[in-house]
Order: sequence, then C-alpha cells, then structure tokens
Amino acid sequence: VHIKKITVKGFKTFGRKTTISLEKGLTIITGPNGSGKSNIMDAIKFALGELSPRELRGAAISDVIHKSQKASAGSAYVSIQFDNRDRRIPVDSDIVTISREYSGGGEGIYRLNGRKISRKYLMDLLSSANIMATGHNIVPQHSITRIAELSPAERMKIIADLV
Amino acid sequence: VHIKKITVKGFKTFGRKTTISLEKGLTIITGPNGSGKSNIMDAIKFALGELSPRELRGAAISDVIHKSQKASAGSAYVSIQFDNRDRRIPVDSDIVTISREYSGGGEGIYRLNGRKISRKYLMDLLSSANIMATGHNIVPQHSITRIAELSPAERMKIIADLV
Amino acid sequence: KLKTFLSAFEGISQNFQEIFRRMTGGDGRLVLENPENPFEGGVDISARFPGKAELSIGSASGGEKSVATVCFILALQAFRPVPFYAFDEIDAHLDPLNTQKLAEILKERSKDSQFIVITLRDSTISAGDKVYGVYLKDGVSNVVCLPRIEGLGDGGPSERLK
Amino acid sequence: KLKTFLSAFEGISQNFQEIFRRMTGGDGRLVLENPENPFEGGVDISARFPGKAELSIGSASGGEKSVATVCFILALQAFRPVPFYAFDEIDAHLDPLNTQKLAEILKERSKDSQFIVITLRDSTISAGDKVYGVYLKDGVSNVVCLPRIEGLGDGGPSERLK
Ligand SMILES: Nc1ncnc2c1ncn2[C@@H]1O[C@H](COP(=O)(O)OP(=O)(O)OP(=O)(O)O)[C@@H](O)[C@H]1O
Ligand SMILES: Nc1ncnc2c1ncn2[C@@H]1O[C@H](COP(=O)(O)OP(=O)(O)OP(=O)(O)O)[C@@H](O)[C@H]1O
Ligand SMILES: [Mg+2]
Ligand SMILES: [Mg+2]
Repeated sequence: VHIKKITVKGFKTFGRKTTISLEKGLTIITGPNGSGKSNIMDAIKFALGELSPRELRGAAISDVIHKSQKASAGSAYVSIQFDNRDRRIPVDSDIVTISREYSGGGEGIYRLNGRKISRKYLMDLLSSANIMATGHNIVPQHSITRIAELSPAERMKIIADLV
Repeated sequence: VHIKKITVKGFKTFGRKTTISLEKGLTIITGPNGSGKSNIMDAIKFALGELSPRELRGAAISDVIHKSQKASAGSAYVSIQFDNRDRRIPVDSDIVTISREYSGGGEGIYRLNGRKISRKYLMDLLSSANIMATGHNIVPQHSITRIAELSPAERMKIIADLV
Repeated sequence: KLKTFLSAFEGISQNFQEIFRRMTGGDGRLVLENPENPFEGGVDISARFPGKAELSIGSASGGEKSVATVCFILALQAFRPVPFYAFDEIDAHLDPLNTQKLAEILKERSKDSQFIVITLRDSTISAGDKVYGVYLKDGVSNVVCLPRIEGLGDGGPSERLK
Repeated sequence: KLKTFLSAFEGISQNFQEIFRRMTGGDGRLVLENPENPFEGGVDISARFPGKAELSIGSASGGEKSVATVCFILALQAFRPVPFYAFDEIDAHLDPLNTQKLAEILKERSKDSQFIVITLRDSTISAGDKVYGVYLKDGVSNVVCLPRIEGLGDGGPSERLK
C-alpha cells in the first residue's frame, strides 16, 4: 500500500484546497522557510488521527484551522488516498480514501471512502497495515537524533513492541 | 577584547596539541561529521570554567580527557589567549592567557598568564569583560531555536538579568 | 517470547549492519546490554565510523547520530514493514558527503517503500522522482511541481520559489 | 529599576527591529505582555516575515525561529556587549536564501565583534575571513587552514577534507 495523494483544505497555511500527488518511490518537498512544508507533515499526522496538539505543533487541536488576516476557515480538512491493491488495509477496494474534518469541539469527523466512520474502527483498519500517526516511519523536524539519544531501555522497548 | 588563539591538548579528539589562531572578525570552522568541530566549542566552554558535564556533552567531566585505542591522555588541557589591549579584562597585560588542565578528580587547575589562580578569582576577572562559559553568545549545536521556544517569562528573565 | 525476540533482534542488527556499511563504509551493530537476560537490559547502538574507534551512538556527534538513526529506522523495515516514510529535514546536520550518501540510500530504498522527504538540500532534492516546491503567497501555501535539474548551485529550487 | 529596564528594553527592541529588517526585510519587535507592569508579564518576540501576517515567534517554523533567535542575540549586543560569539551550526535549518542573508549579517557584524562559526554550509563558509577545516585521522583531530574559494559547488572544503 502507498499514498497516491493528499488533499488539504483550511489546514494551517493551506487556506485554499491543495492536492499533492505522491510518487510510489521518492517524493521531495522543498521551499523557503515558513512556506508550509512541515504543515504538510502535520496534515498527514492529523488525517491519521493524531490527538496530541503538541504533536501537531500547537497548543490546541483548533490551532490547525487556517486563520488569516482576511478570515478564519470554518474547518480544517485533510484526506489521504491510498493505493490498496495489495489489500494491506483490510477494506475491499483498490483505492482507500480516509479523511478527517475538524471544525472545533471534539476531534472532528472521520470518513472512509466518503462514509462516516468511528475513529476506533478507522485506527484499527489502518494499524493492520502498520499505518499510524506516530511511529518511527514519521520523523518530524528536529527529531532525527531522538532515537540516538534514547536510553538503552527505551530502545529495548521499541524493538520489543515490534516483536 | 577578542580571542587570539586557542590551544587544545588531550581534550576529546584533540590527542595531539593543536593551536587555532582566530581572526578578529569572522573565523569559520568546517569539516566532516564527527571530525571534532563541536569539540572545539566544548574546549572553549571548558577553559572558561564550565562545570556541568552535560554542557560539555558528557556524563562526567573526566569524559573530556582524550581516550583512544592506543592510550588515554593523562590530562585535558585548553588555553585561550586574549588580546586585552582595551583592558576589558582587568589584568594589566596586552595579552591575557587563561588555561585549565584537568586530570581527574576536582575541577582541574586554572592558570592566568602561567600562574595558578583560583577558579573564583578567574571567573570574576572574566565576567568583568562579559566572558562566561554559558551565555547567549555561545550557541551549541541544536540550540539555535531555544530562545524562540522559551516562555515569555523566561525571556523576561534574560533581559532583566542583563539590565 | 524470548526466542522470537532474539531472532528478530538478530535480523534487525544484521540489517542495521548492512545499511550502515552501505551508508558510511563502517561497521554498526545493535548490542544487548544483558545478553543472558535481554529484557533486563536495554539495546545499545554501536557504530564504528571509518577511521575511528567504535563508539556508542549516544556519544557521537550530531551528524553521526542522524546517520545512525536513519540506518536504524530503515533496519526495522524487514520486521515491521511500514508502507511509507515521512522525513522532515533529516539532513539538517549532515555534511555534504553524508548528505550525498543519504540521497543514494533513499533513492535505492524507495524502490521498495514510499518516501516523502522534506529537505532544503540540493543533493537530497536531486534524488527525488518528483520534486514539489511550496511557497507562501498572501498567507496561503501553494504547491508547484518543480522540474528535475542536476547540479543546482544557485540555491536551487528554493531560490526560484521566492 | 523599572526606568532602567524600560529604556534598555526599548533599545533592544529597536536593535532587534533593525537587524530583523536587515535580515528578512520584514518587521520584528519585542513585546511586553504587561506594559503597565512589565515584570508581572513576560517578553514576547513578534515577527512579521515578508508576505505573511505578524506572528509570535513561538508559532513560527524551524527556520523562522533560527532567524529570529540570531537577530535577538545580536540585538543584545548594544546593551551587554560580549567580546566574541561562538555559534555551532546555527544555519542547519535555514533555506539557501536565509543562509546567504545570515552570512551577510555575520560578515557585517564581525567588523565590531569577533565571531567563531561552525558550519557545514558553503554560503556561510564563504563569508569567513579565515576558514579552518577539521578532519579526523587515527582518532585524532587535525586542523588545517583552508584557502578562501568562491562558489563551491563540489561539496566544498568538506569534500576535500575526506
Ligand atoms: N492555523 C494556521 N493558520 C495560518 N497559518 C498557520 C497556522 N498554523 C501555522 N501557520 C503558519 O505556518 C507557518 C509554518 O509553516 P511550516 O512549519 O510548515 O514551515 P516550513 O516550510 O516547514 O518552514 P521551515 O523550512 O522553516 O521548517 C508559520 O508561519 C505559521 O504561522
Ligand atoms: N574523550 C574523548 N576521547 C576521544 N574521542 C572523543 C572524546 N569525547 C568525544 N570524542 C569523539 O568526538 C566525536 C564528536 O566530535 P564532534 O562532536 O566535535 O564532531 P563534529 O565535528 O561537531 O560533528 P558534526 O558535524 O556531526 O556535528 C565523537 O566521535 C566522539 O566519539
Ligand atoms: Mg519545517
Ligand atoms: Mg557538531
């Protein structure tokens, strides 16, 4: 399974709906400081169910809703479309689209292929494919030396948890 | 006042005595990862009286003594030679050389222009010129965003302390 | 349980060794603090960078830690395959040579897994199958597809995005 | 005491504004959370990067925080002059344009204060009056003086140090 595209609207600096198609291999994202690159990272975590505002670099989840001098977006929306031909996500469709829409209060609405779904059920489906908002495959800015700086006991926990 | 040269011997990767002459203006230090650049930073802090092993990136002060597969150095030695023609360091000499030699146990021996001196007296002399092991003028690797991430109260303390 | 763990541990350590050698030319391995009773000790990462003595990664330099961490993360792949990796500026503290090596490793491993890599470095940018440039206009982010160009010495795509 | 503080605060904020403008072209200032009773509140750093809305530096991106921090550190100089600055890889998270601007600021300010700057970036390297290369051989660091060369596209001195 791999990500085919990410759609972001009303999320942080993505005031206008933006769709990014990803390569099966290596996709590079670059640009000036403060342009919104790490915000794309936050969008991925958000769509995968991140609940901690700190992990989204804010004080509250509501901080992800786009605010500008002109207006505040009504809601933050992120969807991730997966190529699921290998059926690693236990859903019977070649294309699996998950989305999350947050407009304040609660956690927001999760959808699977357009239909509302409980967060719990969605997280279970995704974790069968080893897809999680927080994992070693997702390395935020400034975190790359973290694993090297863990205590041996913490590193043992990481490996023991995988096994 | 400015630093004319730094001499390092038996300190971290500086197994052999090395002298680095510094520009009055901008001196650049570069090189491959792991070559010893940040160790020079540690050497400066060490010579200026740094007591915290963590600030020297070790578990104990003795971690700064050069260890190699062949042999362990007997002691770690760093000296800093200042151009003191403006007499900002209240010592009556155009050239002021401070040094610290550590061979385990205690903090090591501090010297001023070759003569043994108490740490307290040396720190007082240096602080008259605003020279300290820890200050905003010394920014270790990975710390550049620290000031931006302080709480407003902590930043108030920084400015209040200066005034 | 112990048997499963030890076999997994061996495998991950082996992978780590291969990837570390591929990346640095040196030797790296995972070490059990307590080999008799693994769970009573932790896991150490031991690395011998070329031309240097072996060291525990906790005492390595900033760039060395980044290199070892990337190798460790990729080493887990055989045991807990993840469908994609998302890395944000993991090359920030790498010297030009290590940045180049990292780009090669990512390019190679991207044949088997998906990588989404945020970077400011030209060598990493040139490894991409696709390059997106993000820029801000009137407080709103815009994303454009950038053409692949070798040998950028002009500050690269970041310059053109201003 | 309050009078002294306020006058110092004003001066530092003014310096910050000038340096920030010089570096980014935008507006920056220090803000007292409680202007009536300064000591009962903290100090915020407010920055308006060009083309963006003003923001508190705590919510800025990694690169933006680095830029604001450097400007803040340099802004303190008039009030508490320090004889030298020692910076270790402060350009790690700066894009190519900001790295270039930082190099210009350092070059300019080095006329009045001494700067010792550890870096892996070519633009920062080219700003130096003197460039030292450090390399490791048999576990021992060696330092060589490197010639100043403009426009390094080959990985620069770091390449030659291998
Ligand atoms: N809810 C929001 N509405 C509008 N702008 C926001 C919101 N949340 C964050 N931002 C803005 O996003 C910007 C940071 O974006 P981001 O961290 O993605 O930058 P970046 O491209 O990763 O930069 P760098 O290269 O410096 O890491 C900040 O200027 C911040 O003010
Ligand atoms: N007491 C010691 N004896 C011998 N080697 C030491 C000692 N203390 C630290 N080292 C070695 O110094 C090296 C780190 O050096 P340093 O942090 O200066 O590298 P660096 O040039 O700053 O690299 P980077 O660019 O990755 O930040 C490590 O490999 C570490 O093992
Ligand atoms: Mg970022
Ligand atoms: Mg370093």
